[in-house]
Amino acid sequence: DVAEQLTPLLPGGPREESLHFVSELKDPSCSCAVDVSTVWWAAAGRRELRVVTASESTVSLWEPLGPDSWGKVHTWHLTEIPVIQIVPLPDTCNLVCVALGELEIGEIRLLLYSSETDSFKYSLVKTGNIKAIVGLKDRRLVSSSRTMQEQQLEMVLLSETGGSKDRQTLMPPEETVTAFAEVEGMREALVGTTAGNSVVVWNLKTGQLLRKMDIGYSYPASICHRAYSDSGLLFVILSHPHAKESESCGSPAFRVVAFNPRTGRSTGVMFSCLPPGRAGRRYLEGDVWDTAGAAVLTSGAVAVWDLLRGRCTAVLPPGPAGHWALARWAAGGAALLAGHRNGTVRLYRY
Amino acid sequence: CSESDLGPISLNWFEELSAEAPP
Repeated sequence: DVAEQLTPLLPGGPREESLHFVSELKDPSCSCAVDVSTVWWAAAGRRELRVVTASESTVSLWEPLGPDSWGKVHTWHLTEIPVIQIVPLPDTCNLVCVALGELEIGEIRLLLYSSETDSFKYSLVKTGNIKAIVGLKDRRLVSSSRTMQEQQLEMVLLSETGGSKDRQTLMPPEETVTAFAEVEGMREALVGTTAGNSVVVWNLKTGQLLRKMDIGYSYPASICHRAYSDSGLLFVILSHPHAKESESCGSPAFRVVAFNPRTGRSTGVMFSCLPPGRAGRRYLEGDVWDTAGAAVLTSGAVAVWDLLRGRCTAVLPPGPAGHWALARWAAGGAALLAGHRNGTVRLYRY
Repeated sequence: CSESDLGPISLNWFEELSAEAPP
């Protein structure tokens, strides 16, 4: 019935045709899925995209068996501390990064295959009260952690064998960092959002905090997803999990904001609102690849947006298996992965 | 957006801010 509600409301209808179902994987041993992701995996001389699924106590690696079927290659059992999330490492092969903890992230581990011992294993990268974490190109991992006195930000350069080759401390802002995002095409630049609703910029090579820029109070608790530098401006894609509905624009799920890093001034470029009606209501969690945003809504639907045009381009209503719980873009934007809590993941080409 | 809203724009903002920021 959600699809029926949406049909007359979305511009041009729900446009499910922009999502094409490709395949499905089902993990009968998974009672409560917490995350799904993809990883590039090189084996026997070829590189392929594999799916990674996580429950509270397991992380499983899936390989494509045919055009529409998947087989489980390996399951890592992590029984001491619950898995909270999978941390994608863009352009990295044969490494799966996971964050574990009770209420907050307490440690970051790498899961990998060792050809030397012909076995799957894991290694510990970091422990602490970790508030935010992001994987960057070239096997780099940035995290913020908090002690009673101070906030520590660190970039770890990972080795192929799951160790840490180098560490670089980043200068912390006064406010707690809530999220990080890489700047496309600028290897040494990193942006973050803070609890005080600012966007901050670092130089990853030197660790310098270059600029703190106010987002404005209209949209509190903004989370950065991606950033692009173009024509001297820094375009940051933000989501607003707690944004309230306003008469002028409905409920904004994502916004593209242009910052002038020289002056710290900003202006909104585009906002993408939740689909109107009962299908939307609130944004629960989402993911951005390039200029495509995807989010799970409180209605149990997954919505997809063209963030540069501010248009909702597709909606996946809750299916027979119930509400959607997870929405992630595959590496390189190859597919949208939509997951149910029962461990079922469906892949769609967008 | 116009340049006047955002102030003077520099294509080399990253290098300039890195040179100006405390080490």
